[in-house]
Amino acid sequence: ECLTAPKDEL
Amino acid sequence: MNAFRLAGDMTHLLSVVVLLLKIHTIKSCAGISLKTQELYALVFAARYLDLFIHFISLYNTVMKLVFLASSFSIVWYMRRHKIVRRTYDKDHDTFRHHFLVLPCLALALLINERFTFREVMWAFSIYLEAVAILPQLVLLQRTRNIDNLTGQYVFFLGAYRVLYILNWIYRYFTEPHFVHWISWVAGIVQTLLYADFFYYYIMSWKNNVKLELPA
Repeated sequence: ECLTAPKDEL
Repeated sequence: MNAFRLAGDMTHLLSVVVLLLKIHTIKSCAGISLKTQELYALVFAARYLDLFIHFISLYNTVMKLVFLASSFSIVWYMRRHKIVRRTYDKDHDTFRHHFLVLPCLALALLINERFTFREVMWAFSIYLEAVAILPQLVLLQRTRNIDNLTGQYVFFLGAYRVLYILNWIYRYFTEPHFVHWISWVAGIVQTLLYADFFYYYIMSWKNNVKLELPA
């Protein structure tokens, strides 16, 4: 389901 | 966190430090585009909306706060500080930056990872960051005497983008679900905008002559 990674970048 | 990502963040931080050094110590913002700085402040404000909602790491929170505080204080210095603002090259910094904001917002409404307020603002910040350097590059082209700190500032900013691309390549192969098409495409566009500048920067460094961009 979760295809995109968490937004942990700046 | 991989080495490319850390190096990217550090060059980004270094670019801000170089700019603050110029503004705070030399009390000059000559050759720096206020339009680009305003766009960056908007970029960070839009992207870090989740700052107090999602905790990722102490590193992440601190860096976000640093970028927010530094971008807004640079804008403040250039607009309000009585000595710094006199060094601002207003006549050459004529890029119509407001016309970048609306298309980026429209694009974010059309292309986003999810149609929610935060996701649209995130995509908007990514698109806007990709083009935010344009007023600065135009100003550099019009500046006869680009001082070292200004050249270094733009160089570090460009280096940060290159390192982020290497970081994405690394993450793509090491993290099975790491997919962010929006930031990848926008990030590549953003990096390509620096290509011309990099060429002249490296040439001037190699030949040991003053940096000058052809008009």
